[in-house]
Amino acid sequence: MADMGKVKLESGWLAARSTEVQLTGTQLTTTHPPTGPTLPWMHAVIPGTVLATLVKNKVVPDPFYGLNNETIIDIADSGREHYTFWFFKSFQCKLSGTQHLDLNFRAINYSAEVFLNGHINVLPKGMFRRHSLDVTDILHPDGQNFLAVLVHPPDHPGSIPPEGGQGGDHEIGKDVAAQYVEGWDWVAPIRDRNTGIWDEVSISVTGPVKIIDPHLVSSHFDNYKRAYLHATTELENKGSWVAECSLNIQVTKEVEGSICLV
Amino acid sequence: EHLQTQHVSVPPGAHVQYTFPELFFYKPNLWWPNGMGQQSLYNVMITVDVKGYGESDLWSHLFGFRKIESHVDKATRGRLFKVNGQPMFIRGGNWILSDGLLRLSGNRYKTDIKFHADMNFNMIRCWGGGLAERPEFYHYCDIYGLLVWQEFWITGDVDGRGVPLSNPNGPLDHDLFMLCARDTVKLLRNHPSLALWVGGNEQVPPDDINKALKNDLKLHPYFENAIGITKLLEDSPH
Repeated sequence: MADMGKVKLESGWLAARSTEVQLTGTQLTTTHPPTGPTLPWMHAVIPGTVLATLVKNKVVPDPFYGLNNETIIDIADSGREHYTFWFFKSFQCKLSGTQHLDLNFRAINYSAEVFLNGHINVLPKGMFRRHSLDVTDILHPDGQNFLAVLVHPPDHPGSIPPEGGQGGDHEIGKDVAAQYVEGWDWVAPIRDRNTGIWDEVSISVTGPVKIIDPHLVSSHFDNYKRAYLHATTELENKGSWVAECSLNIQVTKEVEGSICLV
Repeated sequence: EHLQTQHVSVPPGAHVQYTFPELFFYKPNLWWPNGMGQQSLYNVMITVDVKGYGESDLWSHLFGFRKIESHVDKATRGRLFKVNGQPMFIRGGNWILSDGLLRLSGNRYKTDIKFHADMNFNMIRCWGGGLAERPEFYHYCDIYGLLVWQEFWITGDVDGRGVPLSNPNGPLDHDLFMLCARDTVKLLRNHPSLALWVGGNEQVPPDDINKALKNDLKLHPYFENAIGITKLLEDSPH
């Protein structure tokens, strides 16, 4: 039985340029999983961008020093496929009976295809949105799971006019993504436009009922002497029968200093 | 003393919204911005137990009791802020992002944000050309008392200005913009430091997006009429 709650997947990731991998996502997550950082695979920075991974592996110099950024090919010149990358990881998770497992991406720039044990899920576009996949039914019985994510850059990466300027040619504004990446008066253009799994990846184990996005609001009266905490939450019943739930809310004072709450 | 249990039936495969009866607090420790008082935080935990199964899920979040109001002052046309009824002089900094390759970590955020608090700031403005900042950013703003002005992803330079005019109608997919905006609000809305959502930098978003944002972000009618609620609650205080 897996422990209930969230586990971050933030180590042991590998990355490879899509044009250098001849295998499909199904093959990568079934018959031909990469075994380690042997070319074209390298250690990946997750959360982070494609460029962060390339800098970590010294494939490109760190763009923040000197004129290094000029030596890194811009996506406008290389084409989007040059910065379209595979990210791969294996993870252990063995559920029991009626447990459920979600695979969560808190942010990906800009779109992606997720392969888990040979099954594909397409993650829709948008840099500022979360993705949560119920993968309960596609986990391996032995607990060893293979995950591969093919991440695509923004649809409109634009190109940088010779004179530079705020936001380059402004093409990036057609997408729902950070606009500074085409360069601004305070920053040189970011060559991969921040493509990548740029925020937390996690797996979360729940029982049949899942708590989703609670909302907490306080209202105040009598000059702040009287206060109310209003809490609303969404619940999802993933089970196949009516779930009779006891919903508990508990508020404890955040303790100061070294006092711990038992 | 603040523990409440409610019984809810959830049909198979269904999504339901559930609102707890409000929890009453007498003289709670309030959350104050940097320089105005303590940043008191409470730990709110929600768990769901399913009959015949046991504990099914758990969620927790630090929460600060505070009331933030702001309006544009007619005389100065500047925006005036009040926290817990006290007017405050905003001392703030512009924030774009912590690292251009998005190597963002809790430690990095803690250092950056403590630095702003040590500079005696009480607000950070997240510029529209950058990111919707991450929960770890807001967590340290909660801890150090930095109010956050968070802009959505519209900027004057890229959207609707310049010669030739660029992106006069903003991004191509307005539904995608609103989906991202709604999901971002759900991700960040429980942080006491979140003080103001702003449509964009030096630019008003396209009309349909601006209307949708204003509609989604207005105060819920349930909280609109404080007198009404006071009256309601005085009749049935608990």
